[in-house]
Amino acid sequence: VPHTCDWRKVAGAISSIRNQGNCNCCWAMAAAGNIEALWGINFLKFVNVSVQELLDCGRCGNGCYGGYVWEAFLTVLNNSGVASERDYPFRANFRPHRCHAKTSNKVAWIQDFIFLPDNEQRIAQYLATYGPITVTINMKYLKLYQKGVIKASPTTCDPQFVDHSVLLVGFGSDKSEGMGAETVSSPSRHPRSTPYWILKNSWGAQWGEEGYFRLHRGSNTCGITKYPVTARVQKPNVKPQLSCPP
Amino acid sequence: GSLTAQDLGPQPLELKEAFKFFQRQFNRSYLTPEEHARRLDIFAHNLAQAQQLQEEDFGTAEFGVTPFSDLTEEEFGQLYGHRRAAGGVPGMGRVVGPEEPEES
Repeated sequence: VPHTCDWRKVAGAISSIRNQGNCNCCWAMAAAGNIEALWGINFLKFVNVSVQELLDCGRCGNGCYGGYVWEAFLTVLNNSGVASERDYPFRANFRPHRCHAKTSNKVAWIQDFIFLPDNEQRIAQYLATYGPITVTINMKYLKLYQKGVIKASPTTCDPQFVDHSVLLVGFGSDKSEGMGAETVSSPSRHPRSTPYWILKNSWGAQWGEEGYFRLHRGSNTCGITKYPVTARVQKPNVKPQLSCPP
Repeated sequence: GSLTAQDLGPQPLELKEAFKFFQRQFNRSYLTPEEHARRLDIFAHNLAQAQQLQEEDFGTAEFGVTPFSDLTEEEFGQLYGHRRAAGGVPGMGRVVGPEEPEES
């Protein structure tokens, strides 16, 4: 596993930050971001896929009240692909019977989707090798988050109660002055390293670190290992053309 | 200094200034003085909440004013949460690990 990985450094691979507005469709935006990134790094095709199609054509209906990332993948599989954002634009609302997947031109499709083990080392390895992964976390700390690495305890951020889906796009370590837990045995002050995940949110670019945020890596902070799931756009074991830049 | 719910009392000047700045920054306006006062109260509460998160956090995160600082927890959860997953995943369970990519 490399020390750092940041898929945002591959031009075009990570689409711009979306804003779900009044529609609880983080699950569809995370899935769309996952598919876009995988098409970019596997086929060097940089597309923006339609979140609205995932909302309108999902089996569960009314995705503006919430949904599951894997439902979005099932919708893409059922429709043998997904239209572009341009052809099927986002409207931040849901109307029954509005799905027009059959008439829209597909710009991306997936082979299947997989869940990953709830192990942060394995997740990091997969992320660096195959590309971004969607995760579902407890969003308690996000509403008033501005910047930096969030490190919460299971009592303040219950890892079993997850309610927000986002896209994992990289990881690294934050060097900052101060006494770290690892250095307690040598009280002298020297740089403390805080390993973190980089996550893409769907609350607009004015929130957080230009739409992104960072969670501590290695402590299952806010339940990040509970539902790591990603689409696959290639046959198993076929590696993408690009690898994750440090 | 830090603003906490206890020492807010009648709205201090700096709180009102901070709220004005928030409104400019995130383009917020309110239809009635009552709504404005209510949002100011919520803003103060969220500042105190941010202070608490700051104290709870073990990392390097900073909490404070964000685009959602004039929303209550309920409003925020309704607008931006992901409600259904809170109930867990019916019957989905774990399927594969990276070393068995052939299974799906």
